[in-house]
Amino acid sequence: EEGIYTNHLLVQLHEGGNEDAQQLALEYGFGSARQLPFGERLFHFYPRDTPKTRRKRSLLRRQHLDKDQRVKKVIAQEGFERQKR
Amino acid sequence: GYRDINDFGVDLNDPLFSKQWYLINTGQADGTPGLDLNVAEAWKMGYTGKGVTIAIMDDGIDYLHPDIAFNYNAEASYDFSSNDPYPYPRYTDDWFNSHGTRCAGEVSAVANNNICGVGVAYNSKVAGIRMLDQPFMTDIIEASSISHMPQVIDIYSASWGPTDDGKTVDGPRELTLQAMADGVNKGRGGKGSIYVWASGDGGGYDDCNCDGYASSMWTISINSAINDGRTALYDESCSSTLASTFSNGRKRNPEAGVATTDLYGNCTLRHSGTSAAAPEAAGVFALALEANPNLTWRDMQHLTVLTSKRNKLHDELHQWRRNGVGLEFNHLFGYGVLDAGAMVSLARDWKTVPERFHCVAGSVQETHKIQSGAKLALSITTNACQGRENFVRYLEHVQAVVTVNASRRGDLVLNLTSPMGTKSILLSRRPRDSDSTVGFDKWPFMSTHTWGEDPRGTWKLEVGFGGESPQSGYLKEWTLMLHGTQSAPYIEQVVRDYQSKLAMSKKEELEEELDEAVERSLERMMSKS
Repeated sequence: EEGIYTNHLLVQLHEGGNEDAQQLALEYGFGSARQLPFGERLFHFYPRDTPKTRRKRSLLRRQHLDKDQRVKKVIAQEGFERQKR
Repeated sequence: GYRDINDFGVDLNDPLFSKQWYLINTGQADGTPGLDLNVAEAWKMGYTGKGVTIAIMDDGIDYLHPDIAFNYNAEASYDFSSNDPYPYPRYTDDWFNSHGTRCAGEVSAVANNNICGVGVAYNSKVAGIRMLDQPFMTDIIEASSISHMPQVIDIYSASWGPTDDGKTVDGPRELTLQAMADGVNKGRGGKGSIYVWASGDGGGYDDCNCDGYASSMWTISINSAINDGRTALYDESCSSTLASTFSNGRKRNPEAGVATTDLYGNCTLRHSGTSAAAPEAAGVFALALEANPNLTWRDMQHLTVLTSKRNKLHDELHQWRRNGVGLEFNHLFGYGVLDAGAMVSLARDWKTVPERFHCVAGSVQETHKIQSGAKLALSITTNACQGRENFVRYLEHVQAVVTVNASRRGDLVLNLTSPMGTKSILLSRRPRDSDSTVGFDKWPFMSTHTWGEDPRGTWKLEVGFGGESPQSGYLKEWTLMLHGTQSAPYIEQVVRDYQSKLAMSKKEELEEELDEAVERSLERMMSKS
């Protein structure tokens, strides 16, 4: 029942575009960022490809990111199962 | 009405073509002659998917495959699992990464290149959207996939969904729902993205109305049959399925499988599960889009209802029945198997259907107890918002939004009966679902079975338990939502085949419109006198 939290984040910036998001993502130790075609300045922050980022560290990373002046909102992405048919 | 393959003069040199019974079934591999998608007739008319792009939302596409490369649309492809523009399949822990490539071959495998087989729409373009290959799915990845380049991609094909274990109730989340709504309203320059969904692998244990993707009004949910017309044992049934195509089934004959492309330049005869159903349907829709690029997402659903054939589909469990306006349907196969020839013929002259309206027909908000051995029967009498601007006179989709919980959710059975007497199974028993805490919370059970009906009158919802052991529960809410048109959708259409469902439906609409006109003038005369 309780959600599984992935290290993917939905991040909304106050201003700026893909380069700013990319810069911010690298600053905070994420792998990459991609602007979403919907919503206002919404970005998908991808985790770095390390096999198992430690939970505590990724939580701290998300909290710091959330406090950054450039960031309007950070939503951790819940993970759920999808099955091939 | 099917003739021998040689009548069509379809002679393609692809080695697997003669094994692709779902394209042209001459009875190979113990199949039933004529039980196929009738693509030869559409190809004969010159429709092969030119100018249409279909996206396979899955685990990537082997776009270097010699039978796919020529039709691959790199510009419309993306890898959301790894955030790069190269959706090539990559090893994952379960090593099962051929799924998307097999789907792609069914839609767009190149014809007459002497490699593997032939796609349903062999001149269409296929885009790869790799989005399944991360440890867990997320709303952001699903939404990004479903809303990827909606002005370039016409059709999105999905052969995945919530786990088909017979106890999961799940569907699209917030961003994805929004992306779907944007897709049908803004995609393809406002004509609407076309979402095709394979209805599920849960077999008799599951009900695809518990899968929010398949049971969405915005997706065309497709089931599958095997080459002799029986259901594949893993097929889920539900009232939101619109039509069927084919997948490999329960036969020992290895050639009864679905022949298509496979990873790393290979071919396969065995595309597993119901996943083949969605890309085959996407291919047929691509042929229809080539015949008429102005079709809207709703036109595609109307054409599907009007041209799908019962053919030789055989369901041991559910009877074929006719709804209140004479359209024949089956709980497992929907309105029947897609008929590409009939679809492109009708698409050519098709006039876009009238605007769609939504009416909250009524709601029961009191809590009712449900006991084993006794059915709870509720009814809502409605005039379908007649007299208001959102009056719905000709139905498309009906939703029963229900909040109910039970000591064993899997034993719940819900049936809905329309004012014209059509009974639809909204939820069948799911013996593996032992949930006793979550239940269904405002869950929108959808039925396509009353398509075209007049919704005015009394709707009946029956709730009961289907298992042996005694259960109890509470129904807290039932809201009936009607979606459809105010004016007759088929009355303007051109009829060329007087034996067709369109001819029957158009005649029905004319008679009803006439009756109602006479009624209105009588009322006016009465009120004057």
